[in-house]
Amino acid sequence: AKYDQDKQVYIVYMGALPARVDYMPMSHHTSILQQVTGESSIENRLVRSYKRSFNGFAARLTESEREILASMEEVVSVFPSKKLMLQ
Amino acid sequence: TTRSWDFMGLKEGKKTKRKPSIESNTIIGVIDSGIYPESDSFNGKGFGPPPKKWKGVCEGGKNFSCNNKLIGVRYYTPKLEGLPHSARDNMGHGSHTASTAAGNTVKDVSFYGLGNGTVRGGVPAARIAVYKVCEPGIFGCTGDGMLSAYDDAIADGVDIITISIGGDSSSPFEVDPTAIGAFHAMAKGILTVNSAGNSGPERSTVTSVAPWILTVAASNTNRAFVTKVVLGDGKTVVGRSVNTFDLNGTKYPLVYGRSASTSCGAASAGFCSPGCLDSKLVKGKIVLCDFELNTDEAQSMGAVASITKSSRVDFASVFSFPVSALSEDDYNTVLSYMNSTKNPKATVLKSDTIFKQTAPVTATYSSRGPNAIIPDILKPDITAPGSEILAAYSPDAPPSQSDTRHVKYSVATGTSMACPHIAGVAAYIKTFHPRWSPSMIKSAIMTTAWSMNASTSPFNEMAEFAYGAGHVDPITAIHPGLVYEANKHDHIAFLCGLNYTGKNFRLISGDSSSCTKEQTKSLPRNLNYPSMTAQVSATKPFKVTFRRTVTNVGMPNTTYKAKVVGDNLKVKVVPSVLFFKSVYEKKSFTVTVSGNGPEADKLMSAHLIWSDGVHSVRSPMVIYAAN
Repeated sequence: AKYDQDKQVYIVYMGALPARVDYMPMSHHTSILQQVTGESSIENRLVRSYKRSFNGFAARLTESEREILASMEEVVSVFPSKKLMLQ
Repeated sequence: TTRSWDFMGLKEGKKTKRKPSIESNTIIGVIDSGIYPESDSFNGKGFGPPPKKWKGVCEGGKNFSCNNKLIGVRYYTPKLEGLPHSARDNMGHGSHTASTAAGNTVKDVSFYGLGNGTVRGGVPAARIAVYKVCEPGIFGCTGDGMLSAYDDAIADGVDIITISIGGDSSSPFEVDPTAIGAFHAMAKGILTVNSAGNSGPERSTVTSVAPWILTVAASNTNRAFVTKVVLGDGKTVVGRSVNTFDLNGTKYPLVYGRSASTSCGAASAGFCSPGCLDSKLVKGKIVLCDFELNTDEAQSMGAVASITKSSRVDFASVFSFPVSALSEDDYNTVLSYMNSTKNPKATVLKSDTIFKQTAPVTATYSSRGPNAIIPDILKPDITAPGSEILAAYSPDAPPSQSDTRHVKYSVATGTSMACPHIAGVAAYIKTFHPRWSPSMIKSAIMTTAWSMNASTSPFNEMAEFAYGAGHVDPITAIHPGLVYEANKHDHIAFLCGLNYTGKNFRLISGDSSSCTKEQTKSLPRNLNYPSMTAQVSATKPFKVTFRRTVTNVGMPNTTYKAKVVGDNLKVKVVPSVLFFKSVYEKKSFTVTVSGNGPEADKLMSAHLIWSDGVHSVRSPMVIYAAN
């Protein structure tokens, strides 16, 4: 439980979808997550994948993992998934 | 809604010119708390199959079916205890906004007889696609779910997105899910309309700040619900609420919360704070509460009604039993009657509606500018009806706190209700101009708006920071004459000026180019925006120049002349005459504004109007000083 407590859901925004025909967003997201977490299974990590209109994903990350991701060349920003309100 | 469309001139049925077949091919994406599919407002009768361009799906969960009106649904919320895991609306909010934007025309609708009329959306013949990202209680709405909704809505092929969701403060674009989703929607030709927020009237409370979003403030309409309180001495005061409960004129003993507690101090008891009222002292009486959000505490202790003080009497809310919310003066009138009478009595009448001559006035709750992230981009952009809007609701959600009723139509208030009005108008304009870009539609809505002015009410005193370009006028917006265009490339250049350079520029734009030197030096206020705003130093002499380009969408061979309305800014427009030989021809001009800066926290404004004698294209110019 403590391990989980160190994690929260972050949104990893990666900009527009690359125009390359062979680009496979889900595989890219998975490989990034495996690389950053050092875990082969990302089942408990990946929350959502944005792959139809723009690029990015949402995942349960620790703060240090967030920092690593934010510095990646293919990442625009990594930020907490906040609660929003109806207005 | 039963009144707001008439208020702004979009009359029912044949009285308004429409493009039925194009409207039927228009899809509005609603990112909200889901929908009540069985509502008459979303009935598919009379609709043909969904438009060919539609790529969405109907994945609403168990016992949820779509139709040719409600053509698609997805949900991104987890299974919560006690709630069906589906796209069903457990809050009423999603059904309300969807019906306001594009609901069917449903006659003879009211809220227990109040506000009777024909409920309809801005484009009743359009289709609705729903993306559920919110659930009641602490779950709320999540940023990651919202981005999935955008990701799908854009790819599914909606034409307009309406999203009445926001955070508690504004954020830089790259960490703002609404701004991110709306940017990629804009890049695909989809306009996103977003509520400004309900944190007004304080300054800089608008949470929707991106220039590629159409940000909507809320006003009242010319119909208001009022609720009379009749005192034992015959005196009557008029309060606000949507009170459907009828005490039949019976007068009940009055008791002040402050003297109806055996467990709290005077102040909390006066507020009727939870746990403070003693049922033995309030049962069968009308309780005075200093705070309108605690009236259900009085109800739970057996009171028959409550009269409350409210600092916000410019709108009426639904309550779960008879309530009237009074201004401080009127509340004090009741208090002094009570304190000076041996057996004080009163009654609360069922609400009725009155005509508000002064509408539109910006609502107190509507978030204000200036734009905390980009000071030189005016927010909000436009104003639309947001108060006391009667529209579809979900019977699975209570119409007010502690309410045991189940209704299919209810009255709600907030910039959430203003937003779908603008989405409906945007869709309406798009049926006349199917090829117009999001920025052209936005410009048409802003430059044709009714001007509002600070003097009509203290709530307007922040002028353009309260109401933006003014109140939407859908009929005029179809023929704006000129529009200010800003496409993806223009917004990318705008981002360069904000130091989105290098990696971020490359990723967001999706192409391998990088910011040119000129783009990097571009000023945010030179984005081709339908309003012109600059923050200057307080009281110091200033001189700022805005560069703008307008596109002729009116008639060929037409001459527009510039006029400046409002005299507290020195304005020079060059050139001041624009001749357009053809339609879609573009002309550029500069506007130089100079003078002494306003005092800190104050703004000075004027309006630039291009007119060819037929069209009047009005842009607010706002100069303000931060504190």
